Formats: sequence, C-alpha cells, structure tokens
Amino acid sequence: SSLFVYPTKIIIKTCGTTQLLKSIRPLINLARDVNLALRACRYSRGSFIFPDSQPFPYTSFEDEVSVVEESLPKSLRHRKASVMTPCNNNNNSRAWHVFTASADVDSDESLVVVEVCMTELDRVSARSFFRRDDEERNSDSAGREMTRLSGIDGINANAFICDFAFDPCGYSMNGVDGDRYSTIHVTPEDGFSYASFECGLSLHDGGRGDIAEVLTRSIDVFRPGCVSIATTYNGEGYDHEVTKRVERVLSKKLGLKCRSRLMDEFPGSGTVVYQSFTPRR
Amino acid sequence: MAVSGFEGFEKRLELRFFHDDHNDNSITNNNPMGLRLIDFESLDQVLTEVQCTVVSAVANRSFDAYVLSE
Repeated sequence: SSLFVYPTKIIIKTCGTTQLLKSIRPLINLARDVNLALRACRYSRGSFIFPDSQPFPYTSFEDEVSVVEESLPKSLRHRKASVMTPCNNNNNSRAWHVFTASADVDSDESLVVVEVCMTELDRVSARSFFRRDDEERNSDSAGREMTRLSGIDGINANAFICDFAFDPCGYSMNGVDGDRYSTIHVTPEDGFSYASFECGLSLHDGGRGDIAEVLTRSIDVFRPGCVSIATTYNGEGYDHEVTKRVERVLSKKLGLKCRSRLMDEFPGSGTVVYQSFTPRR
Repeated sequence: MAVSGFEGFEKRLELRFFHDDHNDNSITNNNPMGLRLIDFESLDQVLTEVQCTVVSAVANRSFDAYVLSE
C-alpha cells in the first residue's frame, strides 16, 4: 500500500481488507486546516480475488459509491460511477470500477495515470519476492535485494526507489522521479499471485513519457498470465495512437494479445481506457 | 482469503484540492507546500483509521511518498 502527498493532491492506494474510504472526511478536514478545499475525487479498483473477505461497503461497488458520495461536499456536483466489464468476460471477475466527482467537468490534473493489475505471475519471477530463510536482514535491505533481483530498478533508471520486503513474502516500493511517482505492490503466493504497477507521467517529455516502454519493462518483471491496464488521461487529451502503440508493443515484446478495450469519459478525470491482455496461445 | 491475509487488487483514492481564498487562515494562505504542511501525526491518525501504518518514506521537492503496511 502507498500514500503520496503533493501540495494539492493526495493519492492513497491500499490492498488487503482496509477501510480506505474512511480516510476521505479526515483528509478533507486536514486540507481545510491548510486552507485547501476539495476540487475532485477519483476512486478506482479492479475486481477482488477474495470479494467475500471484504468488509462493508467493499462487498458491492454501489455501496462504496454511496459511502464516497456521503463523504464529499456538494460543490463536487459532476459525478459518475461506472463498472467497465470486458465483453469477453461474462462475470465481473475482470471488471474495472471507477467513481469520479468534480467541481468542474474538465480535469485540472496534467499527469496521465496508468494503473496495471497482473495475476498468475510467472513462478520464477515471483520467487524473487519471498524472504530467504537464512535472511537475518531487516526489511529495508531485503527490499533492496528484491528490487535488484527482480529488475524493478530497471523500469525507470531516473527514479529514487523506497522499497520494503514483507515477511514471509510480499513487496512494496515507491519510485520518486521529479514530480513523477510510481509504485509496485506484489503478493507472490502461488494460486493467488498478484502484482500492480502504477505511475503518473506525461505523454510528451522525451522518453520518460513513453507509456509503452515503461509498461513493457514493468510487466516483463512479472511475466503475468493476465494483465489489465487502466489509463486515465485527465487533462491530457485522449490519444488513440498511444492506445494502439501500447497494444502493438506488448504484443511484439511480451507476446501479450489485447483481448478487450473499453473507453469511458469521467467528469474531472477525462478519458479512461481499460485494456485486458493475455499471452497469445 | 490468502493465508498471509493478502488481497491483491487494491482500492485507490485520489483527492485533488485548490486554494480556498474564502478562509482567512493567513498562516498557510497559498503556501506552496499546501498539503505537505500537514504534520505526520495527523496523517498517521488517518492511516490508523484506514488500518495502515507507514513502514518506509521518502520525499523530494515535489512530493512525499510513504510505503504502508496493512
């Protein structure tokens, strides 16, 4: 799980069965103490692997949306909730859930946000995220070892990495590169292995912004059997060429075929594109 | 639920703010640090309500980044 605090933006991302939505009201109050008022809110998530283990309201997206709406000021009057379900997937097991609320229809956010969810991780790759029995080292040095062993330090060579290894397994890292953040969370246990990669970047900033290359390097670390990518364009106008380039590069470099592509518009967040990939047979 | 209590797919919340000139709180009026002025104890209290704790942290000129554990 990760928390990022910018001067006018907070991003908090938690796995497990945490009560994330309880943070909305206290964070709005703390912001008011430093003379800031809420302008926009976005809540998103994939489909839980263990939905029945989630506490209320996370057992149903409708309940989550109700809890978020009750926590927001009325000034955020442009609101939308959507469950983006791939057509080739009759149940919701691969759906992407998004709720946005905003004081303005247009987004004030310049970064494009990419949220990648990966399951069925390659077992050899996942092994990098288990603590070794003989390992006396604390979680910081074990985390650094996992970062190096897995190749995560090669995703963005400019980033300063703050990593942590959990016991007996599991890993989290935050990357810091100028005003760009990135974060990775890994549950390596076989049978329900999972990894996520997220970053905020610009489409036009000389190489660092090439989403396709960044995605290739991050997905290649885990060689997953199933990948979903949610790209939120925010104030950056939607660029269909980027979508097609991601699909071309993932196919060519990782043998991943795009099985579905959904798009939707959200107030205060612009266009969201949701793509799912599996290895070409 | 996984033996280690891990549920992979995360919940993600993003909140964006703007300077509210109606408040006469001159101390922080338009302070460029904005939300980064919030003291760690207050953030930690919010994280406790969410059932998370900070296990690692780093910052640069642009933002503060915390690794959390449930």
